[in-house]
Amino acid sequence: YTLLREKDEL
Amino acid sequence: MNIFRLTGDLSHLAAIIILLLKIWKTRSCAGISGKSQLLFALVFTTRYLDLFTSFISLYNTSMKLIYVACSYATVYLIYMKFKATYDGNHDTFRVEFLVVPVGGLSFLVNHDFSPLEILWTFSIYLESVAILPQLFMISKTGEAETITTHYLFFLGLYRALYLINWIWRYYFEGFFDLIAVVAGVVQTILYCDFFYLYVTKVLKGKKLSLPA
Repeated sequence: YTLLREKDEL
Repeated sequence: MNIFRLTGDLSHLAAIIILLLKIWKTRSCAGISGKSQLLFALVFTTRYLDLFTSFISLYNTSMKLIYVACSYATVYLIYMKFKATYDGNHDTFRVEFLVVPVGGLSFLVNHDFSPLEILWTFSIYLESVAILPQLFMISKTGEAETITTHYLFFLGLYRALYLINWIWRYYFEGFFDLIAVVAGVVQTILYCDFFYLYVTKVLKGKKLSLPA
């Protein structure tokens, strides 16, 4: 996974 | 988005709404830990700061706003509007024992040493233990109103469903976030004892009371 991923989870 | 994630979010929303409605309808927050609710407000505040930096979807943004608004509304009802009914004498868990270690850990173990990422990590760690003041309060008084147990059930179910969601995402999307998963496992484990009581007592129509 990418480190600075977009956080799509709540 | 998979079905476990969606039902997890909805379960979380149900828990939040149940608690708000319970307090509003009975005009009382008896049996509710204001400290846990303060911690959840802190969790949402520190986690959803990305509302200002990135847009993911309308669903994502609206759910975040609803969670934050509801958690602040709950804190307002407990500490302001229905303060007279707040059972502070039984809400004696020392939150600094949670916030300080969790704060330290989020500085030490995170994905990236940047302010937003550390705050996000802090919120993930804090959420996993934020229910402890509430569980402590129930163990102290030895009982909980049935509506409060429904709240706790949906709150625990939410993280359990997220665990299945993460297994799903690992297999089908290659997605894996160790920090979220470990904290999620801890959080779910904290509810296991309660789940047992909920199934064996509350679902059979009995009030949740603990042996003296």
